[in-house]
Amino acid sequence: QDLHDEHDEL
Amino acid sequence: MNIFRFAGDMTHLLSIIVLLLKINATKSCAGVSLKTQELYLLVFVTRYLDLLYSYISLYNTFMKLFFICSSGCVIWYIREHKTVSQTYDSAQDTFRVLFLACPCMILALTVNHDFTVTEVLWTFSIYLEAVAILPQLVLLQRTKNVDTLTGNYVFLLGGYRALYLLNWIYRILTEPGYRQWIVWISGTIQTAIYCDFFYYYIKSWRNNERLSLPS
Repeated sequence: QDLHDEHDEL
Repeated sequence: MNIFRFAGDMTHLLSIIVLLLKINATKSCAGVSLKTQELYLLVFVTRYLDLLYSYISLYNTFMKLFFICSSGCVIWYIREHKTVSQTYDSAQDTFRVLFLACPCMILALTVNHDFTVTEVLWTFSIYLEAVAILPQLVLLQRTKNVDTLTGNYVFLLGGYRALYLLNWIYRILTEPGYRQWIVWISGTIQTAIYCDFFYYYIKSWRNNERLSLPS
């Protein structure tokens, strides 16, 4: 989940 | 998504539109660094591999595809277009990109969140984006009287990074537990690289002069 959140930016 | 992030993305989008407009309208890529564009394509392809297996939003998917396609389009213009390619000055655009890409790959293999192929490539793209503008800045420095649109392109690219800094500050203040050190440190370095350019850009704009960077 943490990792996924980090990749929400472009 | 907050207003700073959205404004940052729109500035990034606009910078690319300005660049494509300049190339298409003037049929010239004078002052544009092919090396920087190739680095950006590498950045986008390695970062957006998640297009193949993860979905965040239609917005994200559209922007990712736009960034990949537009940088591919700029490269095509410079390398392949009949008239535009003749205006490319490879003798000036001599930055050794391997000196940027190799250290970034070594760093990505060493400092990352997860030692998997996609995560290392994603981290590599974050490091590489931080320095990918350098060949363009060196080329501008060698070009006396930078044309307005090329100057605007670089200014908008730097503006997008500055807005991302504000986005992170906003997120730190509003999202408990939010942190992403790799992105923050690389992004801060990336923005700092533009400081010198910003100074001369604003100075030339205030004095109503053509931009030229001191060498």
